[in-house]
Amino acid sequence: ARKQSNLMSFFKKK
Amino acid sequence: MLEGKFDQASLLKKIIDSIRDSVKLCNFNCSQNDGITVQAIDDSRVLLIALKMDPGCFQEFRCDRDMVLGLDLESLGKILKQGNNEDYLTLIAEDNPDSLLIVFEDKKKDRISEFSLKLMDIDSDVLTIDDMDNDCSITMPSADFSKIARDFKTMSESLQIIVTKESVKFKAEGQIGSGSVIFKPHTDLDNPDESIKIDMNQPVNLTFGAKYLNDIVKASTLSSTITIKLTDKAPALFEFKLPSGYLRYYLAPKFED
Repeated sequence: ARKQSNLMSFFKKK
Repeated sequence: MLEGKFDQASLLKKIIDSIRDSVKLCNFNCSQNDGITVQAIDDSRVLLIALKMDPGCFQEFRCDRDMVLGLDLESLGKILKQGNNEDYLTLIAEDNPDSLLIVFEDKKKDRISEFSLKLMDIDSDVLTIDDMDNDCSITMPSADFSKIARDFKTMSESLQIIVTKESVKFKAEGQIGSGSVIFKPHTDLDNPDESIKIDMNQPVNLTFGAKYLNDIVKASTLSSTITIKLTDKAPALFEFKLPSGYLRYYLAPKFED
């Protein structure tokens, strides 16, 4: 099965 | 004061219809130079929407002071339904507004409709998105991509996008079986928007949630082409060009567990 990744692990909060 | 007049109400209607299933509340940032920009992330933090309506999207645009309009898109959608597609649509806000005035004007009849939408204080995370170096860039008719996203969702929860120099392949595997569609680069001189362009630095093979892709392709009404930028192990960028500006979706990929 594939797991959905999260945007927060790629982009930093401003 | 903000005053932004669209030549056709349909442009804003289509934009809001393209994003309101993904995000319910968002801040419209207004400024004289950039027009109206929006960045919003869906609740699951998988899909990010970046909208830029440059002043060129408007027939007339003025914004004396930078302002933020916190909007409930479901409510805005209800008001936008009240106008006709061909109407002029003007957004008006005073400085430090607590409501947004939305005015429709019929071009032929002397009919003017005015609505006031209450604004909200919306506290949302803003993410820094640097310009990424992409492994691949695909430009293709948005209707073709939309059909693949809609059709394959009936077969599988995921859609795989595999790009090589020669082709882009969309592949879905589900309980009933599997399927794939392959496109090769192609230039249509008579109808340039029907062309398929593939720029590849490195081949990629990425998997995305079909549900999110189905939300993204709602923006196909805005542009006859879509540009998809892919990078290994990174969010994909799906871009629809506006008359002046863009609607971009950043989608986090799925990985092998």
